[in-house]
Amino acid sequence: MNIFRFLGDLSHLASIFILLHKIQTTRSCRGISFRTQALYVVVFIARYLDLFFRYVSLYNSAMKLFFIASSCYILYLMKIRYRPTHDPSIDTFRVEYLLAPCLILALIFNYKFNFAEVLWSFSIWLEAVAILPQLFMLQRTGEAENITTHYLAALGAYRALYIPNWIYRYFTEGLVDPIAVTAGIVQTGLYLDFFYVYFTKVLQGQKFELPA
Amino acid sequence: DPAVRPKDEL
Repeated sequence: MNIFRFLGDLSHLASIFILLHKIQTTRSCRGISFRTQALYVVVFIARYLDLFFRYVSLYNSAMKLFFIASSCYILYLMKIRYRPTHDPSIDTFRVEYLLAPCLILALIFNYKFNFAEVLWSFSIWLEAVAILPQLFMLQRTGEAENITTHYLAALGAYRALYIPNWIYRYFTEGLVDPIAVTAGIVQTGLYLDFFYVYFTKVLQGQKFELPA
Repeated sequence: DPAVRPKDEL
């Protein structure tokens, strides 16, 4: 485990705690896309099914269980506990347009044509684009609470930090994972516009507002 | 065996 990966994982953990904190303290899931959160449940379950047949480390298993459990808990908070605060009329991105291409990509690009590996590849592609309903919603409302932008920044930083990790692993272990690398670059790329506004506005003490 | 991915990443 190198420092980039570790920081990436910490950033991912932090993003979930920030999101939970936002929902609990404001007692609202306003500004959060249910569709994106539901896609993360699909991503984690599809990818971490290997919990049942592969043991890597305590760290690895604990993180996988945490990501599955926390993503399900967030859905519960959004759909049941704070349901009235969720406005489905602005959360309208068609997730079929993400699921179908990801399934096709997974069937074409995988390391072995079996159920678990195709599902793994599917989860990698789906994770890359799962943020789109959220970004689409942000685009529609044109603004966001600061705490929501911190959540998105931590979530975006997580996969961005995996990129130097992959470079490091290539040089130190000779490992290359073209599927994860390609999807990871796409995933990070989707955040570029957001990061620009986050760094130039939110971190300068201004409100997150997109130009009209 | 063709390329295998590192199984330790999240």
